[in-house]
Amino acid sequence: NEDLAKERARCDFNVSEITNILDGGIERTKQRKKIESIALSNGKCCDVTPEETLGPKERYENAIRKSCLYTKIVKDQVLTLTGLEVLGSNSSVLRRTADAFFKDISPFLLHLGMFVPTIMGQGTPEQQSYWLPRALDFQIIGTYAQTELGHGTFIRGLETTATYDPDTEEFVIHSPRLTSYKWWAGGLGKTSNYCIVVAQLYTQGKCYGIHPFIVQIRDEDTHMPLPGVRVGEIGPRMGFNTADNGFLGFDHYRIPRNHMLMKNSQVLKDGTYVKVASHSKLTYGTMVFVRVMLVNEVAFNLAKAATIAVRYSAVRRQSEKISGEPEPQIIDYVTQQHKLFVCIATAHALQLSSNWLWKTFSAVLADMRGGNTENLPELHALSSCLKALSTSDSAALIEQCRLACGGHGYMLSSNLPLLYSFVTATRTYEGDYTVLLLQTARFLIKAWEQAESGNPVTPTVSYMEEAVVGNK
Amino acid sequence: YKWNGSAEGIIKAAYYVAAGKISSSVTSIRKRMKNGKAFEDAWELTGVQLVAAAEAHCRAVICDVYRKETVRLTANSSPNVKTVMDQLNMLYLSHWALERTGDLLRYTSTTEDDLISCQQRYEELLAAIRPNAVGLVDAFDFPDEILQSTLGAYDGRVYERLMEEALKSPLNAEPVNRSFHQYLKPLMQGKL
Repeated sequence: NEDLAKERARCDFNVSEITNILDGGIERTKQRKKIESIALSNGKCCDVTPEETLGPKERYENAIRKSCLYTKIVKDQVLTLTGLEVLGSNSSVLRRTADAFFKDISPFLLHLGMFVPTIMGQGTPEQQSYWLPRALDFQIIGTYAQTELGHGTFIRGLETTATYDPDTEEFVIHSPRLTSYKWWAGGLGKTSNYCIVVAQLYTQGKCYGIHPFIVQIRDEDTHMPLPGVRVGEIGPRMGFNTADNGFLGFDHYRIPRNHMLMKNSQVLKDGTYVKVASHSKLTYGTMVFVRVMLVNEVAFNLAKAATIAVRYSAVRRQSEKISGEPEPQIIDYVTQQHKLFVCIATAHALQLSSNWLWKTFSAVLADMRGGNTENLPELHALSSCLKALSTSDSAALIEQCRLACGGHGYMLSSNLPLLYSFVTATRTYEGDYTVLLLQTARFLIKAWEQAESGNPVTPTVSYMEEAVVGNK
Repeated sequence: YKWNGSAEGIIKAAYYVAAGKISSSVTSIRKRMKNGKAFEDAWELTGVQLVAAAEAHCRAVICDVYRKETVRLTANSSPNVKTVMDQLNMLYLSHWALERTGDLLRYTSTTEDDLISCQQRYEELLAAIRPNAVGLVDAFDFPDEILQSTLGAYDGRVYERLMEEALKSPLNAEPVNRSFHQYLKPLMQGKL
């Protein structure tokens, strides 16, 4: 397109320089491009029929086909090229590259996104050495089921029980009522054969609160749900239609004692409960990790929407500014610039904030390993409000990008509706917007009271010290 | 706090807004408790203010981090990259200042004249960024396979791609859909 070519010719900065900044350095850009080129060279002929024209069953089957293809490419080519560290430092690259295969979502998303990280974060070294090789080699496929039909962000309210039976050295997992059914987890419906289940732990007649358990839900050979397990898909939804979101209930289903993830607390053979970690909030680690990742995720999706809308606005011509003259590019209208440029800026703001949050998260984790949990409340408050605001801003701005593209933005082939329905879901899951902000508010009010009483406060709320003096 | 319109000034104002909202929330909770409410009830009744306070705090943190990281990451960049990154950053800060004029007027000593100059600066920034807009989104470096969009492909063949995708619709696989024979024709012939 001539207009786009002209736009590129008039650009007065080195585009690659900004790419390198956003990637985190020139080496990381090279690494990303290398991974992308491997994956993309294999993925071009993935869909002959557009995914969105298929029925729900066919879409799921097609998503599984592509997930297996993509997994094989990652296993055989990407991991052999870069080694296992790709899963850590380059996980966002894999996430980005996966979009070449899935316009919507892979049913495998939570396998590497939450199943594996939870085992890493909450399993003992023995548990990790048993489960991780099987999971990373995709011999088993797992997901993470925390949310229940009747319970979301307030995880202390979860109803699923895991009652220890010392006679058989097993936990009995049970869903006491409909509201305790696990609900929404991606990959749970028809895909996963294992699942991290978060349940209230009972032993020796006492409840010790929520704990994570690895639960086999389907036969490894036939894939049939195991007796005592009721599992299925939750039905059509606004977006995420290939994510295989599922429900899961248990009828006094037994699992071995060592399937409880025991890094932070253990149940001994005789049923004695032993707390290993010094801080009760360590189990929040997975949740905080996911929220940190989500800020990055929405920055990425907003950048995509901005790219689509800005390029389209350079191609599209509309109306007459001056009678008789050619139609201007719509990007020349200041109202269009007002809609679009803040989207680019916000994508940068969220990307850089996400990198910063990741560094903060890593530092707090390192502190915690050394026994210092002082900064955990601040990290929890930060990850909560950044997750809330970034998902909310991104959803609103992606919708703004769609509106900036007029009727064509309404086409699924523009990809804008899918980006919106995907990001708007992130505003709700892993902590709804309002609930998360109220959690942050609790931290802020405590910090304010601390500042009022002249005690030191943590860095991100240090501004309160000055404000409190002003108030007095 | 006296508004000065600089990036650092806007960030400081954002923190003042956050502090003001937190302070108001604390005052409300205490007032309700003084009037006999339990803490939990006072908290619940102050919920709307608390959410707004947390929002303001988070916005201030994002503005602050975005500014500091931009300055840090472009310290060794070429002058034009530094300029365009700074323009984007200022655009973000000005945008949110203008979105929250009520808060600025309530919690800082920002005046109408300050906001008028902020609006003017915002519009100047739109014009300054305009020539580099396509370059800026190109810098996100999305291959077409990842973008998966008829409107956003690198080559800009928007209309051709829209038509190509339309032709892939299963409804276009046959010239006449069977519903014509089952329903439309009988309706039009009065034989339904």
